[in-house]
Order: sequence, then C-alpha cells, then structure tokens
Amino acid sequence: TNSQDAAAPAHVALQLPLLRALLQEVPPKTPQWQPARGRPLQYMLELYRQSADPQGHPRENRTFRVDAVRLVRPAGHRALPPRGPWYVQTLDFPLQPNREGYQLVRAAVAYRPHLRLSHSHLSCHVEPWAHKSSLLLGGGSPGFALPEAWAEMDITNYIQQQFWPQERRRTLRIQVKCEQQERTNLGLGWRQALASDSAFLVLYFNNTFDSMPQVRLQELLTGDPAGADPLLLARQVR
Amino acid sequence: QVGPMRSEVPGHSPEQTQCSLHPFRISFHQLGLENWIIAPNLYSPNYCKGSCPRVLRSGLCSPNHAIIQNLINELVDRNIPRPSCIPYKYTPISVLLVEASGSILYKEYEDMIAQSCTCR
Repeated sequence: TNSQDAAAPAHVALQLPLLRALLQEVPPKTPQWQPARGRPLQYMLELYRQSADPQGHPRENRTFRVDAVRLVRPAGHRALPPRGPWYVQTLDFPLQPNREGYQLVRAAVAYRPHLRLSHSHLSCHVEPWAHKSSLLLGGGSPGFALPEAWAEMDITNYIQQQFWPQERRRTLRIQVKCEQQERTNLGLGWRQALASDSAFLVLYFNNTFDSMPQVRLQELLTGDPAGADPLLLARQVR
Repeated sequence: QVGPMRSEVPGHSPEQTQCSLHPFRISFHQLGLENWIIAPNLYSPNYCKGSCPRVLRSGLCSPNHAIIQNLINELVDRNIPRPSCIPYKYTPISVLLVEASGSILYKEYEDMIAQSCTCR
C-alpha cells in the first residue's frame, strides 16, 4: 500500500491471472493500433455501465448474459451519388476468422437513425448488401438497452447463414440509406455526416470452452494431444 | 484424544493472524496497460493470508480432509503440514479493452477476484 504510485515489477504483473488472460487475448501494441474514442467508445461505455459496476463486477440484473461483446468499426466506406432525397453509403466490416471456443449468439448493426446537419437532417436505416431473397434478419438474443440516439438492426440469422462459422477473413458489406427531410441543398456536408462512425457492427459471443472435450482442448492449447501438463492446461483454460 | 491446546503464535492473538481475506488493489496504469484497458481503472484481486487454526471453524468451509490433515500434523507427524490459507470463492471481472485491430471488446473473465478464504 505504500507503493501505490510506483510501477509494479514486471514479474509481479505477469503473475496476476487476469493479466495473463488478457495478454493471451490481445496482441502487443502494433503500428495500426489506435486508442478508442468517439461514438464507438461512448456506445461501449454505455454497454459496460449497464453490465458492470465501476469496480468491474458484473451486475446481477444485466439484460444480456454473454461472455464477450466486440464492436467492429468499418474498415472502408464509399458514398454513392445522391438520388433525389436519398443519400447512400456502403460500409465494409472485416470479419476475423472464427475463434475456437467462441459461439456467435447475436450480431447487430448499430446506427444513428437521425443525423443532424447544419441546415437539415437525415432519417437513416441500414441494410445488408445482399439480394432481398437471401435476407433473413433477426434471430439474436436480446442485447442491451440502447442509448436514445441509437438504433439496431439484428442480423444474427444473416451472419450465421452467410458468414459463420468462417475459417478465413471475410468482409460484411452493409449500406446506410438516409432520406433528407427538407428540400435544401446539402452540398458535401452529408458525406462528412455519414462518414463519422454512423454505423458499426456489434457481435455477441459465448465462450464454449467448458463444453469442449478435454482432448480437443489439449490440442488447441498445446498443439500436442499427448504432452500437455493437466495442471497447466487447467490454468490456461481458466 | 486431542492433546492440550497451545497458543497459535506467541505474541499474537488468533484473531489477528487467522486466515482471512485481505483487500488488494492495483491500477492498470501501474501495470502499464492503461492504453488499452478502458474500464475498470482498478483491479482488485484481493488475497488470503493468515494461519489456519487447529480447530477449523465452520466459517472457513474446510473439507473433512483438512481437519484430518490438521490432526495428523498435531498427533502423528509434524512433517505433514497444516492446511493452507487459500481463496475459496471467486467472482468474475468485466473488462472493456481496445484490440490491436481497433475493435472494442467487452469481456467477462471468470474467477478473477477472491471473495472468501478457506483452509485446505
């Protein structure tokens, strides 16, 4: 308690079980790494506030019970030429290969249904970039209570049919369609309004390690079905 | 037949040294991880410390084996150690972090905070 301001020795830090688990989860800082900020951060902070107290204890009365929620930001976006009152933008979301032991239980696109510009505002919705006949929306378990300015489209069935389980990197493309409410010239301001985190993908996962056969776990964690130390194995699973 | 009671530790009352849960907090800033751990700011793993008494009270949730091991230490062989003071129940922790890809991840980690202690 006398050294609260001093940095803990590295060997102490690595002995903390939480840190060992976190270091398995997240690779070291890379050149592409950027700190979280803006609307995605506000969205996830609200999710966190509803799910856990400030000390990190999960709340008993939380509306959803999953092991992990990942917010994915679009890797690319493209604005289509305006057609009448409609302003459309496509967003590409990179989907990482499915991690062993994690089951997708919900997928949703979170977006802002109303965008305000200086002299006008837009009413928006989102759609997957797909033929109407292949669209099967819904299917997910309940998410968290959204902040007032946000809406969600549940695309669990669509993701599970089209993308999951996936073994290689793929891209989900969605389009954000906005309709102008007033007949004024928006100029190029709408591009900026749509480009700034107007929509992102939210994936909910459950960890299925507990139900995985022990032999499969051994292979997964050590790469050697015969040579694993059972005690070490148990620690890594935890 | 159990022999006569003797003091646990000379100069200390059993209440002061008996196995119990102790608070311990560390910040992610202290660990150099504040750049990618968004919440919480502090991690409180806590710890268990203290001696295990000769008579294991029910509040310590010790199994029958711990009681037997205590008796063996007392009556048969002092080389057999008495039970150790270790965590009994844990609670999970929820963490909000930034991944290398720029994604933001909320995740619950089981068994990360010691909630009570036992002698076993």
